[in-house]
Amino acid sequence: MFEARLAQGSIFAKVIEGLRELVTEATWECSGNGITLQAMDSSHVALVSLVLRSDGFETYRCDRNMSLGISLTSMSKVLKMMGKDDTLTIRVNDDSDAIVLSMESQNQEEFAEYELRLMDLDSEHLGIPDTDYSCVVKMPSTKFSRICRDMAILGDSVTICSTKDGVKFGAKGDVGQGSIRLNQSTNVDKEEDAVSIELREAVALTFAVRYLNMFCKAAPLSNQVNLSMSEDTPLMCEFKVGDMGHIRFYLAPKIED
Amino acid sequence: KQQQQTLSSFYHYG
Repeated sequence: MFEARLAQGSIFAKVIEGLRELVTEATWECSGNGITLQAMDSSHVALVSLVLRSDGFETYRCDRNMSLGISLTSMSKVLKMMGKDDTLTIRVNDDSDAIVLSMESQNQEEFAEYELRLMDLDSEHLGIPDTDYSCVVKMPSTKFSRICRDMAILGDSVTICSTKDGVKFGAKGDVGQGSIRLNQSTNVDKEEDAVSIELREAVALTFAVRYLNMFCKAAPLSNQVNLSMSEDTPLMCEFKVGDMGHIRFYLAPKIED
Repeated sequence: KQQQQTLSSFYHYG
């Protein structure tokens, strides 16, 4: 049996909203350590890797490792029925072909239960080595979302140039061109508002902005986003999920033909 | 002209 309970069910709903535009279905790997998921988009340009550690749940029980094929589209629809302060329990009974989502209102007066059929999915797993990136930019996730949205107006691609002083996002297309430069924050009252840059080497990489905008669907999970970059290496775009884990998106760069 | 790469150029299956 698998059973995991989250007092703040809305966190789980935000995780699903963060994933479901990039991947519509995925296999959840459940073990004693927690829940992990790795999935690529259909064109194999971007990948998402999710970790939710067991100690982040109020209660967590996983008697044996399970691979659960789940439609994220359907799960998202079910989770929309959850109240904003509801507690969420996810359960898979032994020998069952369904996942059960139970939602309980804070005053414990309302209790809803939905079942979603599990799917048989082919999953391809990519090994992603630990990487010492040349540059890690940390910035407010709302600011990153706004920049990606704005860059998409100008063109299909965005070039991210990072130096020790700042980071520049630039795009050009048929309508024209533009760029936004953010300087490293010198002093900020709140850490979540800061832009900080750890840099060993300056980098300039070009990415399809459409994917970056999909990654930004996960921005409501976290005040800050980390962008890790090295030349000729996929971008790693990370949002923390509270203290319990993270969503990491990987995106292959574009190269000059 | 820019060309989009795929992740399999960087990471291996398995």
